Amino acid sequence: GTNSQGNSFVVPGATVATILMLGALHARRLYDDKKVQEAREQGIEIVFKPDLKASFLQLLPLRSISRFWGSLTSTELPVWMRPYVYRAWARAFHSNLEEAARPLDEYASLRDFFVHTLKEGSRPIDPDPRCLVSPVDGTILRYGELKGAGAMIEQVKGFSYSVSSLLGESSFLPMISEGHMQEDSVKQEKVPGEKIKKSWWRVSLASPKVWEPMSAHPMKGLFYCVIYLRPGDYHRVHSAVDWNVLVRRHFAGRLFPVNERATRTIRNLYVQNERVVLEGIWKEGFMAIAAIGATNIGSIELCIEPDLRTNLPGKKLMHSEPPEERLYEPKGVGLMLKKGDEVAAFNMG
Amino acid sequence: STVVLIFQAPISESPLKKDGSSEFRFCVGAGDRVRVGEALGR
Repeated sequence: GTNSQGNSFVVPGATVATILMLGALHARRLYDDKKVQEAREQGIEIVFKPDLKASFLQLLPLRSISRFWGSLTSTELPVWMRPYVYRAWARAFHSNLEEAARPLDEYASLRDFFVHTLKEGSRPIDPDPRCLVSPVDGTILRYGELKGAGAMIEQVKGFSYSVSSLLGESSFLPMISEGHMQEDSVKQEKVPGEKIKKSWWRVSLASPKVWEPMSAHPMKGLFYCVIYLRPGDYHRVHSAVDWNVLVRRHFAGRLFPVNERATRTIRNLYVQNERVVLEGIWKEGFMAIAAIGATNIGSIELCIEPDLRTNLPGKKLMHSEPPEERLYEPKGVGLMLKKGDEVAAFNMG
Repeated sequence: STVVLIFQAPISESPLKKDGSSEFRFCVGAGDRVRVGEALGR
């Protein structure tokens, strides 16, 4: 009697203790995040500071968790339940249901709804031929010009990562000297649809760090823009300009969360995470876009390469492992995309 | 998830000549909400 009586006491006790611990952790998290918010409002720069939770995340099987989440959200829902589930999701993550292209009860699962397209005309593309448009809905985290050798992008103050580790050993990424690019002798005229002049690649591929004296063409800089997509944002990726996609690189990586806290506490977050890089050329020269996954969004699907699968089980996560690369045909011309064309989609699992 | 865009664009030919005639300039700021198709820079 005492034994079963003991057990009947232990189980509820452990459960209550676990709930209290989780509650305390959550309260601490809310407190930390409030502090960060206040710091930002006072204009105090957020700095990189690894914490225990970041080290704990390193131990978790995040890719398996992501795939489990994907299979869970792929469960087909009864038709009558769908609008309730998707409205709850929209309320929790501030999605705009009015823009969804189809009636809610036509999305068979949450995963199906998550990657919904938008009603025609929901995202007008800026017609100015000189402008470069946002490829996604989201929040601008960082932007600017890459200067000086090494081309580093700041993850947060106190920690930066290199463009070449993000994009991979790019044979197309022009060399950077003193932060400026000099257009070589061959000017890239209206690239899309026109064969890329060999000499540009030869120069950029073989060019030494030191560049020819100022050429007749305008100097070129290398710019970057980092955009964060919240869970409730529209998760399809479009083309920022008219360009030719020459190569695709898929890095099987970790799937850390990429929220604000993760950027402050996980080293090399964007360089460690699973990602797909598209690289090519536009009328002003080099162009690349990196789509980076996260725990809840481990899949990156390409409209231009529907067979590509990411977040596959059994992939060995060795940093030394080179990315899986594909050159798009015809060689040197690649696939032509117009500004605003759909390129890719993030999805759960 | 996160998207990083990296691209070449014209800069002013000399630090003195900042007339911005052919120089690329962002028209967004950190923390701004953007949507597909809106200009990031010109």
